[in-house]
Amino acid sequence: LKEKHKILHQLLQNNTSPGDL
Amino acid sequence: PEAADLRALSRHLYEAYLKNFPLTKAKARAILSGKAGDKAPFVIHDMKSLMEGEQFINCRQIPCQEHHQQQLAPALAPGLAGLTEAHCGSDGNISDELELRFFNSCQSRSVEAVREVTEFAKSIPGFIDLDLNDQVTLLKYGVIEILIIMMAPLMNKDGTLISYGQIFMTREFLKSLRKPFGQMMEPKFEFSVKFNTLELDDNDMTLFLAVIILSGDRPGLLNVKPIERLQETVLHSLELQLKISHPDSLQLFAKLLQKMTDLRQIVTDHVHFIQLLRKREVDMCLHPLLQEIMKDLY
Repeated sequence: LKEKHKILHQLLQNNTSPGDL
Repeated sequence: PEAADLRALSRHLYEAYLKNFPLTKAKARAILSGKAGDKAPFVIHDMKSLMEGEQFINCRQIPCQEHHQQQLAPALAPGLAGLTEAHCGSDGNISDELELRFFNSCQSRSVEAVREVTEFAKSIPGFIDLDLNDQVTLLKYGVIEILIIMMAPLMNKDGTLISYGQIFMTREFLKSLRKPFGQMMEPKFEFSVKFNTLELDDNDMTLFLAVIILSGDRPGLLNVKPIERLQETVLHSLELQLKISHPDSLQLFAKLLQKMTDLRQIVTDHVHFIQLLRKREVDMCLHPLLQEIMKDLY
């Protein structure tokens, strides 16, 4: 599941800024 | 003591709500009723005013950027931020291009909103201790429902606030867009007008959002029990909150929970619209994050 949802996973793990998306 | 714990949970979540979603229901309703004290929102009601809306946003772009830099996330709504980045070409139908650009700006705002919802979810006590795969599943299935719920305070029967409450776009204009753009928002208006009759305040909304995120019946969850335990606590907190904030509103708790069924149908229809768009609009690219969320959703 994590493989198929890399960005969601990344958002959960980090404080991703909107620019990174 | 138990009630005190539930109130503490409510306060904690409300703080996270304010931190992540600064355009509160209270502020949105003040703007819609002309009591915000600020300038009235710019009204988009046709293609001409949509183009003027781009200029309007251009003029106000600097405060918006500052807003982001302060990490004060704006309210959940389709926005116009991306509109200023594209320009109508000399070829082709300008209205078609404007509509597509508007859709793309809504996508950008949705991506930002997903980030905000994720941060809010992480603030729910116990959420980050759940299995990481289950956290992904809860967000995948919950986030569009949350976005639709959070649109309700921005809407009335005539239109919706967008672009952080700076613009009001009329329902008739949205309906007039070409298919399927013109069909996409109508179910959300119908839902929102009914939902708004419940007259929830921001505190109530906070707990309802947390309840939706902690749905133990999402497909593919690995470990349902801890999710259900967390949801049960938030449900108790919501029930108590509603008794305090709406003492005369009988069955409000039950009515609110019933809305969760309506929401799932709206999300299913929304995903269908997006699939239709991807087939019809050759120039349309769906953002990778939104692709992730919508792939194999329903």
